[in-house]
Amino acid sequence: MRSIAVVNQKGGCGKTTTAVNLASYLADFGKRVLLVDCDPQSHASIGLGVDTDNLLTSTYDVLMNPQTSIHDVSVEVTENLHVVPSNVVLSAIEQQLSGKPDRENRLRRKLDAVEGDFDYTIVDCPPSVGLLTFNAIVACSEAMVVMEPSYYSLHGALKVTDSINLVREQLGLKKRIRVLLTMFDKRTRFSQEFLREAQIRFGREMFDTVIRRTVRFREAANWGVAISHYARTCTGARDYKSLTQEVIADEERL
Amino acid sequence: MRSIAVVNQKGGCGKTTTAVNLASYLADFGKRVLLVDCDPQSHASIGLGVDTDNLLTSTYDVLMNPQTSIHDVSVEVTENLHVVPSNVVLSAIEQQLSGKPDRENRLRRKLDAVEGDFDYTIVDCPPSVGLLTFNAIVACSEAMVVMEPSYYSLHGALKVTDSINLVREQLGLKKRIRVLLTMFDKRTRFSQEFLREAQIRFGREMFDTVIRRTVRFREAANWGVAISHYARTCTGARDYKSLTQEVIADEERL
Ligand SMILES: Nc1ncnc2c1ncn2[C@@H]1O[C@H](COP(=O)(O)OP(=O)(O)OP(=O)(O)O)[C@@H](O)[C@H]1O
Ligand SMILES: Nc1ncnc2c1ncn2[C@@H]1O[C@H](COP(=O)(O)OP(=O)(O)OP(=O)(O)O)[C@@H](O)[C@H]1O
Ligand SMILES: [Mg+2]
Ligand SMILES: [Mg+2]
Repeated sequence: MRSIAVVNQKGGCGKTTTAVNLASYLADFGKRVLLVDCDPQSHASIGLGVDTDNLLTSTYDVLMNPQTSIHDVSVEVTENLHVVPSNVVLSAIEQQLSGKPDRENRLRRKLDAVEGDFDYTIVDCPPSVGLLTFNAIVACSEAMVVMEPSYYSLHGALKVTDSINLVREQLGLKKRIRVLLTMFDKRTRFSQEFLREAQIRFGREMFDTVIRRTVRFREAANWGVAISHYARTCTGARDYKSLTQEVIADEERL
Repeated sequence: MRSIAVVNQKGGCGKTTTAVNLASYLADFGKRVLLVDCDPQSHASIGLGVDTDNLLTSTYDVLMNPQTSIHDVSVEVTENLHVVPSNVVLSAIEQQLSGKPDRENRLRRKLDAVEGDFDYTIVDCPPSVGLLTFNAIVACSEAMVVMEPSYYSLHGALKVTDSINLVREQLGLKKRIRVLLTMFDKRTRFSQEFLREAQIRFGREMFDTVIRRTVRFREAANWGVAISHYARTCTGARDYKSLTQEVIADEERL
């Protein structure tokens, strides 16, 4: 099973949109996919139509209760795609696990237990460097750093890359880092210059695919569906499809 | 002194851009302004040109150390505008103050001590519902909920409004809430419909001013200056100037 944490401490750079649409296209390509919502905002859950106000169990239980497995909580949203939904209760975890030993390995242990049941696990992270993002980085073999063309987003991307490298050294865990640029608007010089700078800084870690800006993503989120089930031929849908093909092609290299 | 917390748990909806440009225009209008950066990302500090990698003291010290006053830490960035800068150290506060009594009143006490030295205090908040945002809500007499046209952002705005109302009831503190729409793109039907829906939901709490989308904000952030010192005549600058005039006009109503 491949597992990918979608991260950037900077808010609003396209993490949830990437997690939802990558997971959805991987499922469309026939992969068995698990999406874990590690953000108390629960937008990945909402973005796939899950009613997060009436959950009996959620990501919170997976992390807090040793008896709760991924399968006890996950919900099938489309064929081949299961979601571990979250809700606001998850924001209590930082304080409740404060000082507890091994608190950063909670998600890792639960994902290891379902290793054979899925081909891909995608973890959507909140815009912060706290315990939830840390659990996702430790649990996943790969990290996808999502950026939009902005100095603040680049600053966040560089910071989270530092944290991931720290985890590699301290825990001796192998982690691949890939970088994705979203909300690209080729009409502005700023975006063009930003892409050039990002390619210089991140080199081969950058995906070839760049996700172009389109209002279709907000519309799809409003309806609680992935872009491929809302506007399958729009630029944004084609871009996430080509990203998914790049991710699958990576399998040979691993 | 009026104090305004700029909030929304949703990431990337324009909180920092609003805090920086509102503070800067208030100072241009001759008000004595304090901007407190309560986000460990420190983008409000960076957006006003402060070097956050070499700070001796920061928001962290103001919240952790009873001896440290606002004046010990604040930096003058332009005439009439002082900033209490932050850096990544601030993200440790949630764990370090976990369980300590009175931890939500730390910022309030420090702002009360400088009540007579400033006309306005603006507090930039991180994209989360943790202790930092809670400190800002308790410390400030007003909250400005910032939204961009998106279902996720509206969801975040409604949640944070609930938290603010909870603080009002539990602590008996009077809090005014105002709502600002940013990144408005009048070419898309989605933005137009969103504005109409927001006006229905929030009514008189909505500012008349709407901040239009323009790439100039990313350019200004890249140079570490407010929009009025970068592109004073662009739509974005005029929008924040008119917002500031609305905020000042509110003084009569308070
Ligand atoms: N390529 C795109 N073009 C236009 N809008 C986009 C694009 N990708 C995402 N968006 C929109 O931008 C907003 C921010 O995206 P999203 O919520 O996915 O970011 P995020 O990083 O998950 O935010 P947070 O930090 O709050 O978790 C959403 O309203 C989303 O619909
Ligand atoms: N009116 C606007 N038009 C276009 N871009 C904007 C506008 N306002 C802000 N931006 C850009 O959008 C991005 C997000 O804005 P900003 O960082 O202020 O949001 P935020 O809510 O503070 O994010 P976070 O949740 O990470 O703190 C930034 O790159 C900023 O330059
Ligand atoms: Mg998100
Ligand atoms: Mg911000």
